[in-house]
Amino acid sequence: VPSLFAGTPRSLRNDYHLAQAYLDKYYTRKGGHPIGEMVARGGNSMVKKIKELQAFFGLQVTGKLDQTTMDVIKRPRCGVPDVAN
Amino acid sequence: YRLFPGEPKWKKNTLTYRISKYTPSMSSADVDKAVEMALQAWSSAVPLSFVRVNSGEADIMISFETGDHGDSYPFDGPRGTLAHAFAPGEGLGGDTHFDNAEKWTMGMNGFNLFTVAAHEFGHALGLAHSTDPTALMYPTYKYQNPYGFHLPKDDVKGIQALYGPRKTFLGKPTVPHAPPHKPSIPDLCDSSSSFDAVTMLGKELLFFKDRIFWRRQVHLTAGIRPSTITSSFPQLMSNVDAAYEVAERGIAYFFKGPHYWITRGFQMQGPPRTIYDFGFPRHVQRIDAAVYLREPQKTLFFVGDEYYSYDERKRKMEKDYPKNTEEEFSGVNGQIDAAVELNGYIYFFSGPKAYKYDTEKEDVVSVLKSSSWVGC
Repeated sequence: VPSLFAGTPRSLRNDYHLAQAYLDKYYTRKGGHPIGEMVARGGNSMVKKIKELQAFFGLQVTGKLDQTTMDVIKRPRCGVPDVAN
Repeated sequence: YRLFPGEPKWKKNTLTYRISKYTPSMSSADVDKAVEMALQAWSSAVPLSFVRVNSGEADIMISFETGDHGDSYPFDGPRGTLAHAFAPGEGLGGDTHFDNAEKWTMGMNGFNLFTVAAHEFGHALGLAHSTDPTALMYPTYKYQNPYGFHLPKDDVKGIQALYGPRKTFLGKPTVPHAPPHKPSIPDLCDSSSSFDAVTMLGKELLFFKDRIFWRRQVHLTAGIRPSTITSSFPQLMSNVDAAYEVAERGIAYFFKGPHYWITRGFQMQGPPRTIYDFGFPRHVQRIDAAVYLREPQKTLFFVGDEYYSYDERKRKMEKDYPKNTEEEFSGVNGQIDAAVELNGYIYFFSGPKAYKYDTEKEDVVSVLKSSSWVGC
């Protein structure tokens, strides 16, 4: 997990869970019946989704949950996913 | 802009919508208004029209929901996810849900319902999220003032990619694809109805009816042309109740329900205000007609079969009003729909008749057809 963060250890766990829920909701392709998806903690699918989010919002694509990325994740938004769904 | 995979879109031009559940954080009248304006934002760009129904199944079912509400996209409490909508299609398609845990508002002290609804209806019509930060379809919330709102370019391109552009109408926009041709104008010539409002605006005379207004020079009957109200007064949209201009101050007032707007020419000066600023009693909910009299610098407001007199210099309603219109203006029959003062005469529009009233003789000196004023 530390590899994902450029942030401070203090907010580590909360931000990680917040980010994971956000990526699951808005950057996970769920066609047809929902399928369980084993997500290795910090696995490359998480990095991949972080990069997709950063590309969508025009941020620097680092694959890390840096401050600007967390700022976007914390903004109120629409519940429709950003990836094709 | 982006479309959904498979580019789902509605195969018809008239869509029904129904607000099936409201929120405690706003009055239902305000929710209705915000929804209507949000739909209007899209129908101003494409040939779609929206009809509200109050029972049964509508194409776009709108509701305020809490937490898990049965569509496998549960809401998450305050902030976070604000709302979601489904792409065009049967059943759930087009339906739009707002998170009831949010504080919804018509203004800025909470999440502005118009802003979120306009975004969600973009989804309900077939748009996915845009990566353009200036677009309405950008995923994160950014307040938009409902009054004076214009659809950003990216969203116009996206929605017109699905439905094509809205053609300007020459007459009443009854059918979205009605070809812009002459016959829609004679509707006014034949009908027995009158105008909603009439006012001078600068050098022009403006006549309002439903969603259309006509502009003309006072002394010329040539070159009269209809426009949609939204094209020049987006906030007013349609059905203006009354209007008047205080030429010496270069400002005009437009009334709709319990609200009024001030303009300088065609430029809106700020958000709507309430008619109670003028000193109307609370039981007055709307104005039928208004006319500014240059000589005494007073404005007459017509409400039902009575009228009030407002002193523009003192900026207050005069005492001993309201008075009965027919008693004060002999020869003018029926409820006043619109009124305007020209060259010292007051023209009262009541149904298909326009009464020319001489204030010195205190009598009607001629009666014309209302529609003759727009070239019929």
